[in-house]
Amino acid sequence: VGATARIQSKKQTLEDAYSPPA
Amino acid sequence: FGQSAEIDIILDGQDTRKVAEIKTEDGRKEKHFLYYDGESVVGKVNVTLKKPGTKLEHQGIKIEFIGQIELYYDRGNHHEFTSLVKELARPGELSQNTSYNFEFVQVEKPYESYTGTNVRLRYFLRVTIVKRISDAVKEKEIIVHTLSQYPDMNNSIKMEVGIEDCLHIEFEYNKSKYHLKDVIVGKIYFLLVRIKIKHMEIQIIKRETTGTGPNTFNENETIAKYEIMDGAPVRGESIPIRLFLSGYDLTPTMRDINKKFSVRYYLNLVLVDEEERRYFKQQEITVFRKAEKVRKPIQQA
Amino acid sequence: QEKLLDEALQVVKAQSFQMKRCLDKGKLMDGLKHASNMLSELRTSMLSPKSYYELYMSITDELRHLEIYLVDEFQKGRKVADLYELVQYAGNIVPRLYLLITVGVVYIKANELSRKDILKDLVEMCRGVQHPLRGLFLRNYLLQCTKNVLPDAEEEVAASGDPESGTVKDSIDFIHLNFAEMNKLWVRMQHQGHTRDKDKREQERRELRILVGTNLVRLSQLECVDMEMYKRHILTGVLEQTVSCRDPIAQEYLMECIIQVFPDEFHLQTLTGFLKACADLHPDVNVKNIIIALIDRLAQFANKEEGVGIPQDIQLFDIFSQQISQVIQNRPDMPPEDIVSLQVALINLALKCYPDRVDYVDKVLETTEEIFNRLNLDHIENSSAVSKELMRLMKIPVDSYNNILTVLQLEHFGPLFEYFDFAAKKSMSSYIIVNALDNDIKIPSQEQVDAILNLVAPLVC
Repeated sequence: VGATARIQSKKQTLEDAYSPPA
Repeated sequence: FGQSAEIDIILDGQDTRKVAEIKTEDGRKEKHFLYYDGESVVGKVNVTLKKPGTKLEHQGIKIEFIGQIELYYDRGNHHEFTSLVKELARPGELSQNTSYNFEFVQVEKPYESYTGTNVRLRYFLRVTIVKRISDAVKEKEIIVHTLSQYPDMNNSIKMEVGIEDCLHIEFEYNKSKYHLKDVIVGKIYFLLVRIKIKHMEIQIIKRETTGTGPNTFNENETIAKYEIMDGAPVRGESIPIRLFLSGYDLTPTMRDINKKFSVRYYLNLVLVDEEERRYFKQQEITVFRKAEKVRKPIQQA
Repeated sequence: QEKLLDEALQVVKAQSFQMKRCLDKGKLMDGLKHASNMLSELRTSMLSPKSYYELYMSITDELRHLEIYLVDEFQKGRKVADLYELVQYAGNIVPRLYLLITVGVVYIKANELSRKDILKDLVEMCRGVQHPLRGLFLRNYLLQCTKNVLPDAEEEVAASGDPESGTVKDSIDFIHLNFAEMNKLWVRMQHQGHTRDKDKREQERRELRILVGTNLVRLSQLECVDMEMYKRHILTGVLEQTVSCRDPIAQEYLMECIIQVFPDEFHLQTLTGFLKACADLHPDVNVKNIIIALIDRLAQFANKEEGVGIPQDIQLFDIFSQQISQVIQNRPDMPPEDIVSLQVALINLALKCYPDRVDYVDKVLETTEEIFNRLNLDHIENSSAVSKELMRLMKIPVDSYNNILTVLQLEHFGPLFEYFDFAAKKSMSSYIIVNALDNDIKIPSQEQVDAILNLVAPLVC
């Protein structure tokens, strides 16, 4: 199980995902 | 100068006892038999006379069980935190090869064997045949591992850190205590990114502290450099971390061993920007050795 | 670039040779080491997308040897314990993830771990590569490798003991996440580098579009996807990403990609949603082409001999007519010629899908006239694009009916004439007359003669 263990990541908003780098 | 003797120390159960490795000062690896705290150290000492037919006079034969700390910058002083002795033979003479059984019952071995940068902690048996001119001495090292069974309360580490108006992240590691073969599962969540990040890595740093007060020595060693991000995220990005400790040569965390030294581990999160500037955040973790699940062979019916 | 690429390919050649030699000797760990060295060439930032692509193709070709070797070993029962964990020891993330994907697929084929878990893990762990170019190729590799192992069943088929083999829904989630991440990286490329290289970068981005499009191709290849699933779980998500990314290059490509890769039956059932998205696209997007592409496809679909044609319950013409008006309304700065091009597409749709509905054709002309009114386009230059487009529009019913009497039924045919200048009227009029003559049309009644002569009055005046 360790081999695929992950911490659930917060979903990135579409707004953030596609905004130009600050 | 007359008769001399070969000394051998044979430990009980050598064929079934586990062997462990430990670094020597010059970086090589040695194997020795593995013992745990509280285990008895039992065996026998074989004294073999080199010239048959010749007597060997001595002022007594003894065996010691010693646990000692050696600080490299203070070679002369060996700080013995465990020192047990058993007399094997009263003063007299040996005319033939002889064996002596010895048993140190449920010996306390409070610390793990350790070879570091400025310090070494080791356990060994020492047999001495006291003679008028020069004693015959033989040492046999053993390795001690300390096992920890941490309570389930092993909370995660989650923290927000940042540089004003520049870089703001939240990092999370799934535990604060990891066993030697554990996997560090975490994530880095970016709240604000106003620097041009080139990549991000997580390092495992081992810090060995020796000495006390003003003359404290700190020796940092980067055990692992593990890239966890290539390129630059934008706000809201979550970068996963999964770092397997099995791949590295770690020891358990050692805190204030006999008031002589400590070994601590830190996760060092390092972000590097396009101009090679480095932003980092260290976080101590506790590394411990977990008793391996030894599956007892099913008793034959 | 050639020199850099050549040097990298030399390393690939050397390392892949060593890798294969180690694998032949059964020395897997050494083989993996060489594979990792080979993959490290993909960490470069020095290569253009074109050169990087060549390097990528060469390396992934070699990686196939590793995959085949591992699949073979696993099939022979020589499973390497914890291999999925072992490859994660690699310190550099790019080689690590390529190896993880390769081994992950082997595990899936060998039913070593739950297929669902591995797929989810791979697509999530690729987040570690945020560099646009490297991230795009890494995720493309993920798509290539998983092509034939994606679960494509309604329910969990406990395929040979795999506890969680996953369902088609898992595949949709997997591909959708990969698509969203790739689109994000692809869009982010535009902000990299100097503004002076804007054009070059746009060109490079166009060259890479197929990498992102492959996600949609993969979705279309899922057998188990029915209309409902497409509507709810595929199109909605894809359109959401496409509209939200607000990048004209991405939007234009993705909308056309949707039209190309998914079946027309699906488009028919999802027209409103798709066309609504068209209305929300970036102002620089050439929406006209997208809508025209869709209309043309559906018009062809309607006319396919063996096809079932347009289902009765779908008011295709009305939907398009309303949605196109909405699009035009949302885009006040759409050039008039583009507006007319949309009407041309619409009129083609009406004539191809509903050949007997003259009222539909008239509706298009009416809408066009309203728009011209609204834009108070009184007299348009014959040489102008909009005049040419309007002429194209007006010729379509003439050509398709080949009967001037039917054309006369179009109430709004005449009024539109008024927008032409004299030269255009002249050429249109002669066009109509010639068509009537060629088709030997008899004009039975007086008022029809009057109507025609009124129409072609410019020929006389």
